Amino acid sequence: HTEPRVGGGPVGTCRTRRLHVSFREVGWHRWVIAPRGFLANFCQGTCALPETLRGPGGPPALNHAVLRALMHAAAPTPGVGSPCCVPERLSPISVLFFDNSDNVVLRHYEDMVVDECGCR
Amino acid sequence: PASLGPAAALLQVLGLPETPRSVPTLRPVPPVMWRLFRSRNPQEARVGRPLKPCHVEELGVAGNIVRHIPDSGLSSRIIQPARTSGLCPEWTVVFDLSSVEPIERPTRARLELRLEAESEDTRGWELSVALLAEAEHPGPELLRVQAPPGLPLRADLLGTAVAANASVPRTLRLALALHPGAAATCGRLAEASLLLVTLDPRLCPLPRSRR
Repeated sequence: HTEPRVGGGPVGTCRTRRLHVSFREVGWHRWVIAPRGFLANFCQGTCALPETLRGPGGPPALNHAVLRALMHAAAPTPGVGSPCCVPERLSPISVLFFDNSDNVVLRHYEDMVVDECGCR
Repeated sequence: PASLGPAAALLQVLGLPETPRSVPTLRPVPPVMWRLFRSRNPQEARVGRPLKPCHVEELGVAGNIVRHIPDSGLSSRIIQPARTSGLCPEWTVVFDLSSVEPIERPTRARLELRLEAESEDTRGWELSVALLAEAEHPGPELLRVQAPPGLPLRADLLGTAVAANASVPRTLRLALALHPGAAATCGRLAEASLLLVTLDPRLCPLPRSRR
């Protein structure tokens, strides 16, 4: 389930967008015990100036991203484009499930949830 | 079908080499696994500090995979009933460890037994554990644990029946014998399971062995 404005219309600046992953949707609900789903989120938005310059409280902007946004604004070059809006901070989840030997398994997976996006 | 395309690739990334069956044999989830899940789930744990991805805090060991493995072949044979020589039945339990990948290293292997006593008197109960090789004859006694009041009975097998710093065997067969001690009665083994914690060195650094 994503935010309603993702498809079409102005996308706005690069930021985290809600994306809920439901294990039922992908057909894993019979062997995944918990969670039923989780907020994985994703990144979307433009990386132009001045958005590429991080606002107060965020991580410092990547110089290369600022340079690229500057160049794209000054002299757009086909194929180069502006920086990309990508995950910058991620967090883990744990999944409880039945495996094929009917064991109950708890596994820890890193980098499964996008907490913060940035221009790179 | 998950065996094709991106779903298979994702399962591979999640460390599931084979596609899970669509309808597993459902069984109650053991309370210990719920507790561990809740303590490791960032949304539920609500802990101020980040969780250590390669550590199972509640069990106090390194590891990123915890499995609750039910016995897959409980059998018992009567040797001599307790009322004559003080011995009780001997049990054989078998654990299927084929789902553990060879690269995984065990950091905790806890045998959990639920014994049902014939009477309240379980004083002095002791359980001896031995490996059961193919030839049905138990090997030497590996360890002996006392049965605490208010069962269940637990025994740590790492370093005895399960070698540390090595791949786990595909099958673990144990011979268990109950020694009644002062209590002149025996018990019945109602349930046996193995709580196995492993560490995948591709995702987590191996703990350094104690000097």
